[in-house]
Amino acid sequence: STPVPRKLFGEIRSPGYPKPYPNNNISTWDIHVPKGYVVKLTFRFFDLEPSESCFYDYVKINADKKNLGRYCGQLGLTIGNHPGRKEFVSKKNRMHLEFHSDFSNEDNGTVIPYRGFLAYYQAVDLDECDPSNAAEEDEKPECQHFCHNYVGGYFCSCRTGYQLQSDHHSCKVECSSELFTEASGYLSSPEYPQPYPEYLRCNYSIRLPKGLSVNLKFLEPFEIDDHQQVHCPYDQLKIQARGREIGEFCGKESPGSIETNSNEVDILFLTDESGFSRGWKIRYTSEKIRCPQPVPRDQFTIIRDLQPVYQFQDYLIVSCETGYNLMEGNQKLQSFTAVCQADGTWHKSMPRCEIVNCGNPTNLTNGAFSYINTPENNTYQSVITYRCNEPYYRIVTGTRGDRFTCSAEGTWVDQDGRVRIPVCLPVCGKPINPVTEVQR
Amino acid sequence: ILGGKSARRGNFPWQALTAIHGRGGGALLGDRWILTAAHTIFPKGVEDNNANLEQLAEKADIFLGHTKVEELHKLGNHPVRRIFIHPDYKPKDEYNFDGDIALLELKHPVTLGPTVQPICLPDTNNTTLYMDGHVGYVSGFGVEKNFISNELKYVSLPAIAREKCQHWLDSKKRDLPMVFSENMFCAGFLKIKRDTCQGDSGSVFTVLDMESGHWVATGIVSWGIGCAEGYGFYTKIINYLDWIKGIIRED
Repeated sequence: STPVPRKLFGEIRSPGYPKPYPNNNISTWDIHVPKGYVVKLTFRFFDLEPSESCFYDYVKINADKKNLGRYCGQLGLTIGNHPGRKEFVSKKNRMHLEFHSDFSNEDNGTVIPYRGFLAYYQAVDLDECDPSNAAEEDEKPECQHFCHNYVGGYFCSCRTGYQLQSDHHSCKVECSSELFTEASGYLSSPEYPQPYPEYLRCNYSIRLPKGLSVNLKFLEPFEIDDHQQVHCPYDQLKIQARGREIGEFCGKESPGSIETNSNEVDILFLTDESGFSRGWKIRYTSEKIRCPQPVPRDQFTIIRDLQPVYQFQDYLIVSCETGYNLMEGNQKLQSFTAVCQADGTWHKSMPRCEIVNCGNPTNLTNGAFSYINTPENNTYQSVITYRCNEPYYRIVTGTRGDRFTCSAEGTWVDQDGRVRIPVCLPVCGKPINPVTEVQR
Repeated sequence: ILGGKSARRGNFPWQALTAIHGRGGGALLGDRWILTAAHTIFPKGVEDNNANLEQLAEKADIFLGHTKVEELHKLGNHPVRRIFIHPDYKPKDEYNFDGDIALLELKHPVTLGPTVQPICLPDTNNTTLYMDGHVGYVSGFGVEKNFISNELKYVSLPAIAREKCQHWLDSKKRDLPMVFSENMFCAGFLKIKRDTCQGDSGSVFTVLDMESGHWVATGIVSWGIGCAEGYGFYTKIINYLDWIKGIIRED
């Protein structure tokens, strides 16, 4: 009995080959190729004493606990069972050969020198993934999801969302840290629309650049185990945005569309030990986050080119009507711009418009001013008039007149827009009480 | 003022009382100028006349706003910033009062009112101001009946034709060779005792312009031979308008 070294190929020769084999010989060979291969054996030369049912001399081939045949005879003869060019293939990585020769090779007193056999074997890759190659019913590779054959072996893999377990065959749902970073996409419960597995702790995270807002749209069907009296006691679908829970869902009524106003969304799916609900599927999209529509604080505020919607990185410019100043607190502004930030807020709050105040008019030496408008104040478009202390002084205004108006620039100006106030000049030679001669 | 009357408050609101070298008069122009006679600042016949104008300005006392000297003093003086003497005035020439005109700039403008108002200057084109018989009024705090007056007096005097002034002066030249220049005019009476006198120098001779209704200064009390003994002689303001306006406008 000769164990054949575990090689990928080799030869098996009858004893003494190519010389005639001896009588009364029993020889066995165990062919053992590496795991992942099967043995394929062919006879290059076969010359044994023919006999009915190979009773005298024979070669018996066994593999996988099965008898692959008993062979004897010579090529071309009908007596015996010549293997010819037949290929003997095992289902596993072993094959057993047994050679048996009886006590003589005489035929009618003549010794016939039967030379025996020369066999060639080779290891052939076993496609473990083909179920028909299984030696026994219970020896199927049993990759739970996918089987991948290679020369000398095979490996299993799993569907998306599943993880190959330590036995390298079974697949378990892995959804504890699913990350989505594309601008849009789909996510669903495992096996959707087939019933989702039990004991799930799925966490789907959508992470987009700042300034984007995620919108979720639930597709049909939507089925999560629920209870009529108690809210989501068995399985729960929770949606969180920036750590803040938006909602907890179950049942058969789809939540529809949800605008999260956040670039970071987490979807938690927790299931208990039973249920046949089909689960859920979400299509998510993103758009630039929106800021609140700007609202003027008063009727004098002007928002330039007001847009119907303001999104991240949009800006707006605010000004006031003529005669009003832009104010932020107590500070007067020359201009105002606000930018919509990544968190959906404006980087500055809306200013207000305050009416221009020219302050008290310049006092006129040897004169005075009075208000024409009511109420008497120093605000935009108020009008005053100057006069001198008559009859001792006379007003000199040139062509400008004696009326001054509070301008939009915050100064008192005459009708020509000049700020210089009139002058009171002395009146000469007009005594209040001139000398008067009476007697003549 | 000889032969005059007491002025009431507001009759001559431009009248100033000066105290530079003794009592003098002046007239308010605008709200910060006093028109007066140069010889009230640089008297003729005074040997030590070397004080400079800055020192004189510091010393000068100007009073406005009342007819009584005591009340004028109570109202307080108006300090002088600068003094302008006409360049034609010759302090050393005792007989020639040509250029007897000066301007004093007050440090602070005065507030006008019923008792403080300026006098007007004459119109250059008005040729009737100095015609023979054109009556004007002169006010002043000068001597009256040998006593310096404590209140403002005034007198009306007619302007006299130049020939008459010269003729009368010629009759007095043996005593004093006074010069009657074209920058002067004379006014008054030969026989009637109405005249200006010492202490009235610098006060203005005023006439009422009937067209405009304004009182106009046509002369400045300058010199005379005695008081009420003939005509009085006055600086002819109309000849100095360019000089006056040049100084006032430049300021």
